[in-house]
Amino acid sequence: TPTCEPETPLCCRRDHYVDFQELGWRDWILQPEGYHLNYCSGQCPLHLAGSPGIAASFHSAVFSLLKANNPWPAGTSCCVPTARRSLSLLYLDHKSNVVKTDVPDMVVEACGCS
Amino acid sequence: RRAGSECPACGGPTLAPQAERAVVLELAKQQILEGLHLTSRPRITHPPPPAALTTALRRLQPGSVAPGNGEEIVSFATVTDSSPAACSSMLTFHLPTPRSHHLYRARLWLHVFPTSPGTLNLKIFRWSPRRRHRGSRTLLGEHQLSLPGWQALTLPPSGLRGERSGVLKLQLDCRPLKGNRTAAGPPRQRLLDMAGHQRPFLELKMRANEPGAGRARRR
Repeated sequence: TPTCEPETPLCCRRDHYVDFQELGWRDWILQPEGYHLNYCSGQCPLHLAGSPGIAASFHSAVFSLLKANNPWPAGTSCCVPTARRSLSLLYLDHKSNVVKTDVPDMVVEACGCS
Repeated sequence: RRAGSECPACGGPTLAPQAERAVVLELAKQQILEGLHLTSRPRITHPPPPAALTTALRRLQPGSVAPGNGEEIVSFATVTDSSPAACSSMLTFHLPTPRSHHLYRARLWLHVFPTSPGTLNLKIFRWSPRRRHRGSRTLLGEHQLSLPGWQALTLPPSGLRGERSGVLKLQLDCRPLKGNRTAAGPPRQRLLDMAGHQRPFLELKMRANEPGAGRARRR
């Protein structure tokens, strides 16, 4: 998936790095110091519908062309995450215990058109 | 709103960079609290001393991750009723309120002074308050400590479960071994390090309960 440039109109991944210091949360989140809060944004014209971003294969490219030439568009397509990974956090709970846990699906790695 | 420019996804007005940043930070807070199943950020009133924290984290296996949405917890002891020898002490832990997680491994980490005389016989009891302050205690384990320094003592997970309040009291009873008999009275000098950055702590490993686990047990 392309990372969004300022004027990218098509479906892309918008990257934002969030530093926990900026949230004022460094007193209870011990590790890491921040994380990438990415999200998907952009248009999904019909010929891109069903294209999973970077995972597009030759088949899906041909399939997209067929759809683009189809005069009867069916439904709309949205720019959604197609690959996400977990985030490992080390933090203090309200009883000052140290807790280490993996939060699933926290970081969007790739976007694509539904 | 930036005049004239249009959001490429929804066609609405795009946000000015500062406004977008503020929205992203709020989103990040929501996403993290949801991911940790918290309704609000914890208020840390008594953070553990950084030295104790560093020492404890150094003891844990680096890179070890509890399997499948599991959690690892380090809980520092507060020492009460410590006898002068500080070897027969009561350790109090304030564990997280149990969620839908299953405790499958527990270790008590103790630091034995280098000056301790030879091998120590250590009994670990779980102390439960019962009627009218008379407590009852359950033996969780007995260990021979022959080396000074950090000791990781495995405890039976089943012996630590079940305290709704999250308060767990462990009573230590240790005596030097003379030959293969324990000395009659408690030792006179300090044997276990209970203060500073060598404070005792519990290392717990939890894993998410399989769906329906409780039903299987009832059946």
